[in-house]
Amino acid sequence: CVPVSKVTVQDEGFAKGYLKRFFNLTEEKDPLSRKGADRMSKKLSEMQKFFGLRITGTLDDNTLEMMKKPRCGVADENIAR
Amino acid sequence: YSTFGDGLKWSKNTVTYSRIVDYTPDLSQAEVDDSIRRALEVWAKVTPLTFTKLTSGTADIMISFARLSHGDNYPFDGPDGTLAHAFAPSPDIGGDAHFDDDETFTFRSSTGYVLFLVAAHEFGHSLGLSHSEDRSALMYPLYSYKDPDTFVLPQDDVRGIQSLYGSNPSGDTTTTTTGSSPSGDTTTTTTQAPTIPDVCSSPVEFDAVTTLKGEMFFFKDSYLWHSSSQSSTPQKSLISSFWPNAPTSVDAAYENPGTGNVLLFKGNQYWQFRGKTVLPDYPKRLSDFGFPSSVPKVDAAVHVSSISRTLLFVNNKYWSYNEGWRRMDRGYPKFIHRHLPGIGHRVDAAFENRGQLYFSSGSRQTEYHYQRRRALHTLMNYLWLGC
Repeated sequence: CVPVSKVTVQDEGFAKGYLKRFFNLTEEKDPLSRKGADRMSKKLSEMQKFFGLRITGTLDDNTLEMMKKPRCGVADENIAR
Repeated sequence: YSTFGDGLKWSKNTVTYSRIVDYTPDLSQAEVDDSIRRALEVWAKVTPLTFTKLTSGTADIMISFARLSHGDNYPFDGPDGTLAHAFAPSPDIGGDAHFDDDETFTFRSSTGYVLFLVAAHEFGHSLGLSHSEDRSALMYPLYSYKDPDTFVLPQDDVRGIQSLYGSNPSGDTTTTTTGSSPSGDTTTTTTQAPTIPDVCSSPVEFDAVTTLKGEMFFFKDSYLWHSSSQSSTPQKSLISSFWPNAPTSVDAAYENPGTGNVLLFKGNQYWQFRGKTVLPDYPKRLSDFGFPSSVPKVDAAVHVSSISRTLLFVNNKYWSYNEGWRRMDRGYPKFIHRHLPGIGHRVDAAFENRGQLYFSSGSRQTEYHYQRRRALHTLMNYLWLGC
């Protein structure tokens, strides 16, 4: 028996956009593929590490809350090139 | 801190920035110009960089306010979320800073986003800094309000920008000059970095200590160490860079919690500051505060919140000042060693932190319980400086 996640489909879409924008998450052609889910989890972990959150690789409330804070639009990964 | 890949930076020390064509309606044009100027000054203070404003043509740092899609493949997102972005040093769009005009920018209010803070962060990118993981750093990617009047560039950012450009070689003065260039009217702001002593190498004796809006300021000679809840390590700077109209060193300081003003004492004068601004008619003489004319200087001052009085120390005695009545209490001065037993005969600096009083003498200080008139602990001054 586990708590029901409060994360909605909209939240997942928002998170994916955030990771694309700020952590260089690239789109997988087949969104249901295992590789795509691994990539998302890896980028979530990167983001959680950067912000000092608990690294779970999953979209939890704390991570989502951090994503919604006002911020600078420059990617946290170096994109200068 | 971190820098962009390949250590991108400007290969010159004079960087140009543009006049602003589309001002945000949230602030007056003067407020926008002032916010931008001060945001660049943040970086000029600690590097050899000089910023020159161009009134026409293309500048290294082009500054604009825009909404949603604005021609750079990084559309803004409406209110909140992304506030601004800037590009690392390079030709064309490199160095440019764009501000999301769907945000409510402010001059200094905590309601909305302080343009000075947002711009100072973006100009860090314009000069070659990437985001920092240090939460206290200006280059941390999330916005957090700080009082722009008391802002000091955190050490993480100082180290970052100096890794690219080096430190300001020109000593400890701050100058602002106005001139012109072939491109049109220009404003050149040059600010020079302090040479900061290493306080951790020997026991430190404080000249004065005060609080200001929950933060602490430790004074020594012409420097101060600024401790805030958001930074584990106090930031060091010149007193003059924080309070431009303050004396170069101070004897005593305290915060009046009723007004939020800071009072600085030096010799037979004292100054009162609201934020960084000295109030009109200051400095005043100590006799205007209520001291007899025989008092040449104040050694230390502290406001004791539990009794709503300010204690002021002169040699081996102390006075009590009633902030409500704005006058000295009767029955003073009293001898320190008799009425505040356990702290010795003289006090160099005093402050209140989390309900406890601290009296500093030499390199040591005493944590003190005022109501019980009892010394609780003795500790070294440098412990407050992250040594």
